Amino acid sequence: GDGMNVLFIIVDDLRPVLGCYGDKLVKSPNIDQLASQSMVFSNAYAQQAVCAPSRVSFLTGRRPDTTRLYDFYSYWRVHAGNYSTMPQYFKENGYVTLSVGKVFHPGVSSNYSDDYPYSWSIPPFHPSAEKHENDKTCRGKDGKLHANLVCPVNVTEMPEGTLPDIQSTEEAIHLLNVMKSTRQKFFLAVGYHKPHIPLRYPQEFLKLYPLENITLAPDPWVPKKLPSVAYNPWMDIRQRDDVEALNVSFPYGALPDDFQRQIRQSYYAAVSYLDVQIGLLLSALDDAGLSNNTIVVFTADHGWSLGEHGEWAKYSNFDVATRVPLMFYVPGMTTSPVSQGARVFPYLDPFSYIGVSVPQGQSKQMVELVSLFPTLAELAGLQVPPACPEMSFGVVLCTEGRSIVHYFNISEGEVGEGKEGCAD
Amino acid sequence: TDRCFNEEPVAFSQYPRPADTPQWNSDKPKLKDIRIMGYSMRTIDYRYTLWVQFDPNNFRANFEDVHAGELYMMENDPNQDNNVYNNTSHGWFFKKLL
Repeated sequence: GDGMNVLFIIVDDLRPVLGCYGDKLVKSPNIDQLASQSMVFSNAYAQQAVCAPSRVSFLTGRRPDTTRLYDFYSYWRVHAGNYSTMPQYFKENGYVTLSVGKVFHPGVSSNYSDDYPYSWSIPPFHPSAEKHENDKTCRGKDGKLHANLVCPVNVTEMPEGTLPDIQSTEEAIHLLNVMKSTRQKFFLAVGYHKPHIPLRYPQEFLKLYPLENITLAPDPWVPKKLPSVAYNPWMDIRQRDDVEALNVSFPYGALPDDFQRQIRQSYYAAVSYLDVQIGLLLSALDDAGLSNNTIVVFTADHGWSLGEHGEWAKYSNFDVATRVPLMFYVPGMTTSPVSQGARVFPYLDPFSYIGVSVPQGQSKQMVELVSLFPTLAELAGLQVPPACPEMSFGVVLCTEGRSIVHYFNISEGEVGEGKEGCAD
Repeated sequence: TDRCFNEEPVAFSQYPRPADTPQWNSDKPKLKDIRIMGYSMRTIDYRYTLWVQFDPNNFRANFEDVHAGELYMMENDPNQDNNVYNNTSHGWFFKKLL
């Protein structure tokens, strides 16, 4: 990967409900196609199942106990240590670094600037429609607009006639074309907002998931022996207009079965909407002639409970809340060398595409998002940041993760024998 | 701190709580309200979580003060529904860990 560009795709609240992770219901042909050219990690985990701490953790390569960010209200550079970030490291190594959409969590935790200018070469882009995300834009059965959880929409009726992720894709494609002409190495991070709540997506995606095909979670009850401290009472879900109207008791009351199915249906629909955005973005990478020299990384900040254990949302240590998709496309490494101009990622329409893509390589090794920083550095041919000492508050550049590139050579389904991390 | 131990790779996660029982800010407690931290380690075979006292003033977790524990064995409980932390039959497991 020496000298290759990096396209880093981060999805908000995406658990691995993807065809390439074995989900039989979801329509995700474009992400599956990426997987078919990638090394896919089936046991990848975030360090904390909430946006800001998880993102700061994998973007700095340090765990929450080192960033000291467990909520949304501090900036690690002043609160913990002036740690280098992954994009900053690429920037300092000659890359043009670009941020589109939700990469850092906005607000205090990234200094109200997405850590610009430390991390980025130009000010990060945020879609203008983002500010309408929590507006009352969901048409209810009463014909009025509400701030619902379940929110299929007619995009033409939305403020500005669009949705944030559509705008982010457009901007990312624009930047790819700019970078193509400047011929500078780039690190482009694209952060998508969906399937984070509200589950607001173009209504046509509902057609992919007839309600009669939607099941409940296999275990939609609170486990008898679950300690009360472990339970997440999903307050953000309760506060949406449609859920509030159900008058579900706090903290353990269950949502009605039919509404559980609607949430699951809309989560799947939002994933397919996201898949279309990814498909358009990767197709543009092809169009720009950059698929032969760009590493593509795809992951999420954490997972999301879809009714398992009587829980919704994230905010827990359960695997459904912490497990994430993670895949790396490295031309010439996870695929045969790609000639310039060859189409690697033709756009696939989830409404018409029928087919199954198989991951190019698959590892069942337990890996962590904190390892993204050293892994991407190694793949790009940069010096891998050193391992952090036990106390690293004063160390600007180090990582608490480990490069997982050595797993790329393990064949499908194989779990390596012990002593990992001792090789070097 | 010794990374060269003959064990399989582990993934860690953590989650803060303001109290032992669910309350309005259990999902997103502010730093000053955090009293308990749940630390998880997971392998292909199990997830082991300890919920321990946490002091937000000095960021210290006290593993001598365990509020609750979880242990799920993935082979026969892949959805993590059966917490066997208090099962005496898993004493061998804790011995191995310690």
